[in-house]
Amino acid sequence: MLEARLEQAGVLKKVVDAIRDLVQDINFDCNDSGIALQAMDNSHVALVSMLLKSEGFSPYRLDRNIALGINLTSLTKVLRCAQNEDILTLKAEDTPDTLSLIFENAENDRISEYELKLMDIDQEHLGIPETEYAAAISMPSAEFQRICRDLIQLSDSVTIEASKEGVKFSCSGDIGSGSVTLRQQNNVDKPDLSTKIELTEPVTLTFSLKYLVNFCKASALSSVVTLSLSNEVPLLVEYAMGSGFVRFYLAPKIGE
Amino acid sequence: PADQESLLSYFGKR
Repeated sequence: MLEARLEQAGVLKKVVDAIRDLVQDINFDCNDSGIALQAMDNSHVALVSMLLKSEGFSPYRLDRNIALGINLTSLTKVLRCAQNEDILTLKAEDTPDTLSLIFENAENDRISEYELKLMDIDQEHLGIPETEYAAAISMPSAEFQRICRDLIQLSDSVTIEASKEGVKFSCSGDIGSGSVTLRQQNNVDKPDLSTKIELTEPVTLTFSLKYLVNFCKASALSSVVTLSLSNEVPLLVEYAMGSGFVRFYLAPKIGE
Repeated sequence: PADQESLLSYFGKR
């Protein structure tokens, strides 16, 4: 059986909010590392990979690996019944038909218990190769969100150009064109507001803004986002949490 | 316009 207790229900709520517009039916793969998921969107353009590490739960008990087939719209409905500050316990049997979600308030005088019906989801898992990226840009997640939301007003796609001078996001559409350039800067007082660029070679790639705007729903999970790019490979957008991560992969657009 | 690539051309099925 699985028993996993999370100090803050808000963490799972934010994770689900971040991915539920991209993927609908998913498996939570529970193993010794923690609770993981990997799923592609219907068009096979974007992939989400998430891990809530077992260390992030206290306790984390698992007798054997199990996959919990979940409809995220249904899970969202149940998670709405939890306060962000509630303690959340997930429980499931070894061959589960349902997932139990128990919410307790911090004062320990309210306990809510919900059962979510599980589904059989036949999910294809992709092998994501270890990649040495040519450029890794870490920046405030709110800044990345603002840039994507601004540029999508002008165009469907954005060209990201990373060089040692900085990172330039540019787009061009029917009404005109626009760009935002961020220079590398180190904010000593507030490291989360720094923009850092690690570069082995300059990179220029074009991506669909619709997906990037969607990924930015994970901004609530982390104040910092890391964009990893190499020419002609999918972009990696990572939101790191205290004990886990949400990663998005997006295939580039090619040709003009 | 640029063509949207599929992830399947980069990541193999496991």
